[in-house]
Amino acid sequence: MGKGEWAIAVHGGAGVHPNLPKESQYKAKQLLTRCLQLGVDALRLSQSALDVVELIVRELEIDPIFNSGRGSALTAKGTVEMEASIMDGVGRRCGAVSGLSTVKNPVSLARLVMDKSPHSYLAFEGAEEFAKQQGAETMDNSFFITEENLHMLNLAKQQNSIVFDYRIPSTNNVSMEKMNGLPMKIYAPE
Amino acid sequence: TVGCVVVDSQGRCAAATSTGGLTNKMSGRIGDSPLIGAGTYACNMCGVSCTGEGEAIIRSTLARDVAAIMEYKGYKLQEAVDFVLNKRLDEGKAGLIAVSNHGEVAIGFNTVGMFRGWVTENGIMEVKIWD
Repeated sequence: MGKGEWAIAVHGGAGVHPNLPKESQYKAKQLLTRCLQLGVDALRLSQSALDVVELIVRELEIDPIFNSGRGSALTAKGTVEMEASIMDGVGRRCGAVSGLSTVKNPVSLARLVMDKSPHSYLAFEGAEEFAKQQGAETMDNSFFITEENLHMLNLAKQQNSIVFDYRIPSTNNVSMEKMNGLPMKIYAPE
Repeated sequence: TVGCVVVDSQGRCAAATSTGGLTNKMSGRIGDSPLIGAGTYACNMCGVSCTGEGEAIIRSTLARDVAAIMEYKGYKLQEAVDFVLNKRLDEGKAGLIAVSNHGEVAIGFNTVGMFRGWVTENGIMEVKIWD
């Protein structure tokens, strides 16, 4: 690596259940590979680092494989409350949103907060209002909720655990005691 | 949680993180991902995106600490990532990705596995889940 060389890194979350099916692992790797390639193509077209991080996170948000955007973990009420942030190293400008339930790409709303509002963080109904003003794409809440998420929520409720490893096999015979050597109930991956 | 960090050919760094949070969380709960300095940070030296135990990442201002360790201790990127994961998290479990304005990539995690991938201009592309 040297000055003037580009690089991209991407993640889909830390903390993976050791028994995650091979098929799920394969799909996750496919998505990450596709996102990296998307970023490489954009950098080769001289897009900025800021545009490329937004582009890649948008792609990850619309795919239900990971816990963000579509495929988000569910609250105790069975709804989604999504959050995101973005930061530009040039001038350390930043934008963040929380408590979103209809915005298709939370990271792009965070970018709009950074570029088009006098603030750096908007949340819940204020953020949803800003999204409408800015014409950000919104979806019905059901767009974000998947069968797998509902199943995870039920498992978490059975365990009476507020924190839960999101990425566990959906079969019921999953050992629920330990994750990373810690009791599942205190483990809090996101 | 998902995240991305990029340094472009002009040495500009950026970071972004997005999440649904925790399954069965209380309504109104805010995690680390939207908090600048905790789950996401970028400056002229580096870009960082974190994931894992939100409350631990917030308390340790994990993302900003990578930049601070580089700035004040003169650590290189991977050294700074290893330091914050080992010294700042207490018993917390987390993972993070980072790039520097010199085109370096650094990744660290103390969980069982992390969905992650990286690519550099010299053509190396890797995607991993386990250690």
